[in-house]
Amino acid sequence: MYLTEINLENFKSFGRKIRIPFQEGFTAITGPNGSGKSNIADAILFVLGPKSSKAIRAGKLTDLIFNGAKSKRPAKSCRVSLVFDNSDRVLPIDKDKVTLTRVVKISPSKSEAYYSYFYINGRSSSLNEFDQLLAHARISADGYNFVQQGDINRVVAMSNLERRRILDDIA
Amino acid sequence: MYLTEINLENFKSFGRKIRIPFQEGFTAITGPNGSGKSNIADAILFVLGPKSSKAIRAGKLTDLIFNGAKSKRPAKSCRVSLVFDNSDRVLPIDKDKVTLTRVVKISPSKSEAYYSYFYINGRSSSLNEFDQLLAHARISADGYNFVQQGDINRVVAMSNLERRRILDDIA
Amino acid sequence: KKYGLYKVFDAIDRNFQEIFKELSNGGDAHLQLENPDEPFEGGLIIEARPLNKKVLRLESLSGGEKSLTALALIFAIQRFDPSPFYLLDEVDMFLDAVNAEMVARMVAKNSSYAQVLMISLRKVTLTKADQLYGVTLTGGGISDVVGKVNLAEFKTEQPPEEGKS
Amino acid sequence: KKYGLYKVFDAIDRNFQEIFKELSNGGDAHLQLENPDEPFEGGLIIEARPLNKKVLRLESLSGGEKSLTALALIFAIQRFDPSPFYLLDEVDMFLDAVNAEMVARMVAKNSSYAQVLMISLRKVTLTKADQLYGVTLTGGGISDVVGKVNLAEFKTEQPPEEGKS
Ligand SMILES: Nc1ncnc2c1ncn2[C@@H]1O[C@H](COP(=O)(O)OP(=O)(O)OP(=O)(O)O)[C@@H](O)[C@H]1O
Ligand SMILES: Nc1ncnc2c1ncn2[C@@H]1O[C@H](COP(=O)(O)OP(=O)(O)OP(=O)(O)O)[C@@H](O)[C@H]1O
Ligand SMILES: [Mg+2]
Ligand SMILES: [Mg+2]
Repeated sequence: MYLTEINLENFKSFGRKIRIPFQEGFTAITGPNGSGKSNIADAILFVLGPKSSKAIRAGKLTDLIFNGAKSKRPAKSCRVSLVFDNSDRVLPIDKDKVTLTRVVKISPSKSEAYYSYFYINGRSSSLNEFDQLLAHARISADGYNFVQQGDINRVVAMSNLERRRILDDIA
Repeated sequence: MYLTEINLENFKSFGRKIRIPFQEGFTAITGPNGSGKSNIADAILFVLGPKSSKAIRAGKLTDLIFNGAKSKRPAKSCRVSLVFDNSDRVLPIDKDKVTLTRVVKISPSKSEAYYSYFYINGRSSSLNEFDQLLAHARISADGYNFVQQGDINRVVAMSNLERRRILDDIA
Repeated sequence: KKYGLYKVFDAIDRNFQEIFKELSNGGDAHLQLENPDEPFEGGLIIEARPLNKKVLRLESLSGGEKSLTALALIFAIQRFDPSPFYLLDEVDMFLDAVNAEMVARMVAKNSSYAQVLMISLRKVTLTKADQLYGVTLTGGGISDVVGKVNLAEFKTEQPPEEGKS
Repeated sequence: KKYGLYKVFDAIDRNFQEIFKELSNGGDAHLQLENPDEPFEGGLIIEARPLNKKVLRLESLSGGEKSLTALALIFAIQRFDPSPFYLLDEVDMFLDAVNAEMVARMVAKNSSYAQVLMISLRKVTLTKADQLYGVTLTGGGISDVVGKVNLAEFKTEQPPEEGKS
């Protein structure tokens, strides 16, 4: 199982539709400060870590929606799809390709309200179904397989007690 | 007024006598991780910031004494001298050259005990005299003229209240 | 419960020792429970001995040595609980060129067992990837991704050869 | 007491705006008291607008943008309360090559008014210094300082030209 592409639409600083194909093995991402590198990581966490406390560096979910720039008006919703190659059936779904999609939409009527939608291969799903699927494939965002910017500093600054708690969580 | 040289002897990882001459203007220091770059900064803070809370990254003063390596036994004392060009008489001492020296010695008899000595141009001095002299020349280590490794991260991580307190201290 | 922790501790400590030895080109490191009899009463101590140095607690290492040691611990946990997908965001920031090279080599090796996405500004890392993307901000303030990154702009970054002219 | 704070706030804010504009090649930034009438009841807010972007609080900037903004604040304080001697230890760590270059330029400029000692691993910084020292660890585990550092080993480091092959 591996990630074959990411589709972003109005997610954070990606104020349009973007498709990023991936291969197996080692992919590196580079670019200037503030260009949007960590926002790609946040997009993956947004889908893989629905319950994850690992902040997607946003106060509330609607902060993830593109909020405008010089050349474009703010969007009303954002969508991220992760497409996985599932030919080894690691995800318990009988398909070679599995697409996980998450959408957040600002409610047109009530101001602070928003809607959050989950889809698996286009079929409507739920946060819980995502969670079970991901835990099964061991790619959920709660593990140490996601090392966000600044995590190294946080581990260095931890007390001995906090470090032991890492082992408690794993045990 | 500027720093013309630093003399280190058994200070942290500098397990011998080393003299580093400086010019006015911009001096850069580079080298691999763990080679001793920040230890040079600590040596300057050791002399300029006697009362300074800015940790010289040591639990107690005797941690600053060279504690041995493959090729050398631990030392019993460490000494750091800073030599300043004082031809503009910014330091209230009537000499072209002012040498500030600080020594820490482990007591030969009582364990854990240590002695701390201060010298100005070779003449015995005290922590208070150092403090007055340095404050006068505006080079004491308590200001923002010393930005230690990690300080930028600490400013970024501060709360709004902590940041305001920076202004309080300055006012 | 205690036995569960001992088991996890032993396995991660073994990984940590191996990984630190490889990343630091021959140094040693190990984990230690502050209170081995009652582990939940104490914390976890990390000790590391960079090459040619004495054993030290994590707190008394240099900035770069600390970050390499913390990274070795994270890799040790990853090896204990493997996943098909890893994401690493600027983990090589504090490292000098030699240490960054060692980390990039290990990541490249790991990427033959699992997919790895690594965000980095370091040339020594970018040259080891199978695939490289550049992220840019367009004039209009919107992020875009380009497939063609010119690595020649990055030139090799080495720590100065000490003592050589 | 309140007036003392207002005076310091105004002066440092003015410096901060100028310095951020110079470091970010045209962006804006400013300081704001959370409670301007009763400053001691509130904190200090930092807002920055990198080039081509909207105004944002420090918290929602990227890692590198945050560190550039924090550095601009520190430089603003230094300009307010000048000293004959400055020491900067790896302040350019999180910056891409362009931002590191802007910081190195500013430091080089400042060094004509005061003595500056800057510890750095970045080539863009080292090439701007009047004097360069290398620190090494000898085989016996003792630190030493060498005057001859070979910068050719460091090669220029630039962010990839986006979009160019
Ligand atoms: N909802 C949003 N709409 C538009 N832009 C956003 C939104 N949320 C965040 N941003 C922008 O994204 C930028 C941060 O991008 P990101 O953190 O991905 O940068 P980066 O490439 O990782 O940089 P660095 O190298 O400094 O870590 C910020 O400058 C912010 O303006
Ligand atoms: N009293 C002491 N005796 C001997 N060595 C010491 C002593 N105190 C600290 N050290 C050594 O100094 C080293 C740290 O050096 P320093 O922090 O100056 O490194 P650095 O060059 O700044 O590295 P980095 O680039 O990672 O910040 C540690 O590895 C530690 O072993
Ligand atoms: Mg980032
Ligand atoms: Mg250092």
